Amino acid sequence: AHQSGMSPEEFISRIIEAEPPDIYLMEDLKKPFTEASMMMSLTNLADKELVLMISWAKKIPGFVELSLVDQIHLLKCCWLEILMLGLMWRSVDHPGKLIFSPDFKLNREEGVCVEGIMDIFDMLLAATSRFRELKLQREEYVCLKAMILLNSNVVTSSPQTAEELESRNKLLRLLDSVIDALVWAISKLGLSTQEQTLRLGHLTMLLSHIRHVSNKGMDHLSTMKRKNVVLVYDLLLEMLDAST
Amino acid sequence: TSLKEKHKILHQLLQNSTSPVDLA
Repeated sequence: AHQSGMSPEEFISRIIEAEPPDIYLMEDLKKPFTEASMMMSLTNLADKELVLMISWAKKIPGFVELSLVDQIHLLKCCWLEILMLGLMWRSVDHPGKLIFSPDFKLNREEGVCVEGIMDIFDMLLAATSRFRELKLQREEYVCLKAMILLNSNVVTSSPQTAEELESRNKLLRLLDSVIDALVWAISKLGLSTQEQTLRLGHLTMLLSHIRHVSNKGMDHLSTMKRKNVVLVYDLLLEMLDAST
Repeated sequence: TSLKEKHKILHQLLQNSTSPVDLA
């Protein structure tokens, strides 16, 4: 048994339970948006989501058994990817729209008011339509999200101490549990063995697109902050500074 | 220490047993 010591089915039900609740922006949006008002709504929502993300991460079986340093590094490296994958999942049944929250839905064209954000919206919409094409299942979605979290820092740090080495080995075993769980979820779709292997490849290849969009988004947010288009503060500021 | 300094809020939320959802 891997680090989690539980069956793939049990692992998946645990990470589905860990899913954060729907989050609402709770602002009266004045349209048409200005660059400042759209960026302010986007960052307000991101800050709220980040708080729930940390609570979510702690519910991923085995995460809190990792060293605190690893927990911080993992979240620091992947937070925007996780936010973006959640956005794609919420948007998967709404072609051409980005469902940031039930009370904050944007059409692609509405991004025209923010310099440089249309390209990012287009990449997000393209990845979302790929997930739609693949008919992404909720069980697969939660596995991909856990994979992004646990895989985010595994190649950038080399353990120096025995504690770090132990934590890294735990992390690698945890990643195996997630891969096992994703393979199990795919095996439930009634596909041939070869189709299952291809699907696993299609889904994991999308992770590199998500990392790419996240990097673009990080650069864009840093630019918006540097130009004082939007005030970034609290947890979002901490995570942005750590990532740039 | 520098890591915890740089990630004060993240560090606190990771250590905090009360989940933010309950706090909210």
